[in-house]
Amino acid sequence: TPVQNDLREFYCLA
Amino acid sequence: MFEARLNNATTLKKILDAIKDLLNEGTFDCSDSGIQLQAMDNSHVSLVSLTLRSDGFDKFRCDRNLSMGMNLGSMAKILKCANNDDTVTIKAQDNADTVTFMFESQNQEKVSDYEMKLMNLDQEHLGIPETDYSCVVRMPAMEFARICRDLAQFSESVVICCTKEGVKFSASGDVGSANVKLAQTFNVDKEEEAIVIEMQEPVVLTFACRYLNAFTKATPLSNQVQLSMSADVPLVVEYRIAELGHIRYYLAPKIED
Repeated sequence: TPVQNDLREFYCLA
Repeated sequence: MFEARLNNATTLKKILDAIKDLLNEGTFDCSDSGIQLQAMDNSHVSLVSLTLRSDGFDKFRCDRNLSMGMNLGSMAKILKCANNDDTVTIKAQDNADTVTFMFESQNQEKVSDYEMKLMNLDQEHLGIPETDYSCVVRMPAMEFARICRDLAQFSESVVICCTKEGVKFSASGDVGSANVKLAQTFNVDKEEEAIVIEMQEPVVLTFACRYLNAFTKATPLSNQVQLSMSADVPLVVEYRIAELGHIRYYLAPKIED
């Protein structure tokens, strides 16, 4: 089953 | 001081309806170029990015950059007090701790003002790089909302598969399995009914329905919605706000572990 990712794994804190 | 006026409250009411279920609070960053808001939902799975350009307002004054932390639930309650055709003015003194919303009726007979305390929000701000997406789909916003609503009955996840033939939304669970296929349109008379697919390479991505359905609360703002997708990066769901700006939702994909 696909696992939900967190946006912070894709975009870094500005 | 900060002052922004719109000749009718409809758009601002729709914007609040589009974000208040996803976000409890958000910071309105005001500058002379307009108003920006960027905030993630509590689970950090989705993000709202709202841009309202100053030239889209009927009056806009921002003497000094101002960040107003708002409780969006409270702001939505205040906006419920405005009629669609009221003029709405948002006012705040520099380094103020309150913001005032003023509603004036069309016939000038009724003027209301609502003052709300501002919040100190130290929210995380994400840097979102300009991305050249593999697939960009423009389609009727109502159609997208309908598909998200229908497929949510079958599963908590929707698989979006985009190829040059078209875009397919799939969901399967205990009830059964659903597939909605949309072909690219070529000769529609009304632009907003078109389905346009710009594909550099096909993508297949899985997303949680409940976030997609939260995004479609923005449907009243625009006839069209734009979906931007690339493999294993967040989906971007964009609604343009005519003559004012846009609202963009970002959603992290579900990936096979």
